[in-house]
Amino acid sequence: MRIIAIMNQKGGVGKTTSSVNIAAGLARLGKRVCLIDLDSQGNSSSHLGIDINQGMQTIYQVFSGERKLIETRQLVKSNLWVVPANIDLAAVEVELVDAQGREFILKQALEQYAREERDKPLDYVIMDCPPALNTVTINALTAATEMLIPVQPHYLSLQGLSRLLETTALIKRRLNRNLSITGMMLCLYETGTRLAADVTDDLMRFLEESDPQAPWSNAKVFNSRIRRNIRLAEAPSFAQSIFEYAPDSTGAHDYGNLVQEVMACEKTQ
Amino acid sequence: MRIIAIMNQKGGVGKTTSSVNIAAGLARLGKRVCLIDLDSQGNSSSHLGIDINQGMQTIYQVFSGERKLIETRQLVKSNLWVVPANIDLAAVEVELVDAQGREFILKQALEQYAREERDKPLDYVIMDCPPALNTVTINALTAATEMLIPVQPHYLSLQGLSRLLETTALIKRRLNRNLSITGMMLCLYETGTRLAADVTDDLMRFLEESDPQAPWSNAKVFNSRIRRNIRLAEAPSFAQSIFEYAPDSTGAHDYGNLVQEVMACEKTQ
Ligand SMILES: Nc1ncnc2c1ncn2[C@@H]1O[C@H](COP(=O)(O)OP(=O)(O)OP(=O)(O)O)[C@@H](O)[C@H]1O
Ligand SMILES: Nc1ncnc2c1ncn2[C@@H]1O[C@H](COP(=O)(O)OP(=O)(O)OP(=O)(O)O)[C@@H](O)[C@H]1O
Ligand SMILES: [Mg+2]
Ligand SMILES: [Mg+2]
Repeated sequence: MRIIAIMNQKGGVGKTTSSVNIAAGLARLGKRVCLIDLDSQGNSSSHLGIDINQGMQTIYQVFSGERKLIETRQLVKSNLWVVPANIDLAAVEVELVDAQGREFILKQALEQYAREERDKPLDYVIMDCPPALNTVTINALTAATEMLIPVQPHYLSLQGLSRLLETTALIKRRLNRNLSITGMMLCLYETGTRLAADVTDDLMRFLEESDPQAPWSNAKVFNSRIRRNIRLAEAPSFAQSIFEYAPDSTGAHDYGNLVQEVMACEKTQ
Repeated sequence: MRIIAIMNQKGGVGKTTSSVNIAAGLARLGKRVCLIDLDSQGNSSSHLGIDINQGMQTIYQVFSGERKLIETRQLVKSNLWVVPANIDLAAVEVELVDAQGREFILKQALEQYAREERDKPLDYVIMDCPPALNTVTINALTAATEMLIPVQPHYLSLQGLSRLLETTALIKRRLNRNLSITGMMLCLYETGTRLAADVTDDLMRFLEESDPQAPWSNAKVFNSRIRRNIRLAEAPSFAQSIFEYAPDSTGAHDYGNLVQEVMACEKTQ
């Protein structure tokens, strides 16, 4: 089971759009996938048609210890389950501030889930993180075996990247030896603009020049770039992934390629 | 003195771009402006050329009680001061979790600043908020006299808006009677797309149909729409506002109009 956190504390870089379309892309190819929404905005949940304002079981109940993951998941498409989130999740930050072992709640919940599903194991868990480095994202990075980082090729987005990588290194040292950065994907890529080309060069150079000991030194930038495509922003209002909503769009093409790349770099566990 | 929080917990909708260009636009017209960066990413600070990795006085020292606002501000352009932020600010969430009156730290710091600057009063304080509803943003909404909400005309951005408005109403009732929502600005507007037109219609209808008692019932959508313009994303790498970097761009035109509208709706205090 690959447990992938999709994370970047910079806002609006394509975390939710990538989580939903990678999860849906893998499920269409027959993989058994569970998408966990870890953002109290509930964007992944509503992107897949779940009404987050209804009273229901969400990831909050897992953090509070009331429910198991298997009790909160909803089957939204064949092979694709979602554990939804809503505003309740915002309470976790304060409620867990001095709880023992608060970083391991999600990891333990996933281990329990894997035990219960032993006969029908999941292939992928995808976690959509909020734009923050808080208790919830630390739980995701502690539970994850790998991390995908969406990056918008803009100056402000590049600014926070080295900090994100340092935080990841810290979590790997202290909380999760298994964590590795599988790759970065360029999202909202505006082909033909000088800015996208310049920032992409900066990013590549930064990775080449990093210390070979750093946990991100093997991280690559995926070949598939996700170009800006309005269809990707329209799909959530129809509760569909890009593959259902606009199968012939550049968005479907780009995420289709990315899914192939993600599958190909199966970590030798 | 108008104290304006620029806030939306949805990520990447133009909070930093609006904070910097509104602050710079007002300063160019002779207003005395202080921009306070409240995001631990330090995007507003670096957009205006401040190296946030250097050891320096930041807004963190104000929250921790070590420094006054007047000791942490830096003059970056004529009439424009910035109180910078960096990663240190991320510690505030945990450090203040059980501090008495933690919501009022920024308000009290601004009152002290106003007393010290009595002979050369500021006209505007602009606060760039992070994409979260946390202790720091609650401080901003408690200190503010008004709020501007940048909205990207996309489905996912609209999703979280009613929650933001409800939270604002709660803060107005419990912590800050003076708080009012001056308006919402449409940012990253892609003219000619059906999505932008549809979401804008949804937003207008939502405001028209809201309860006249709700604190946002007077909120308007500014006439000036900020169109997507790559120059706005390029300007930060030159440490310039859009007015200096590309004065003839649509970005400078749109933010110029917005600044005029913001000045025109001077609240009768
Ligand atoms: N490649 C793309 N082309 C066009 N629009 C896109 C693309 N990727 C994402 N979007 C749109 O841009 C906005 C930001 O993307 P998204 O919400 O996925 O980012 P995020 O990183 O999850 O944001 P947050 O930080 O708020 O969680 C959304 O409205 C989304 O529909
Ligand atoms: N009108 C625009 N046209 C083109 N690019 C823009 C525009 N407004 C903002 N941008 C770019 O889009 C990205 C997101 O904008 P910005 O960082 O200002 O949003 P934010 O709401 O402050 O994000 P965060 O939630 O991370 O604080 C930035 O890279 C910025 O340079
Ligand atoms: Mg998201
Ligand atoms: Mg910002």
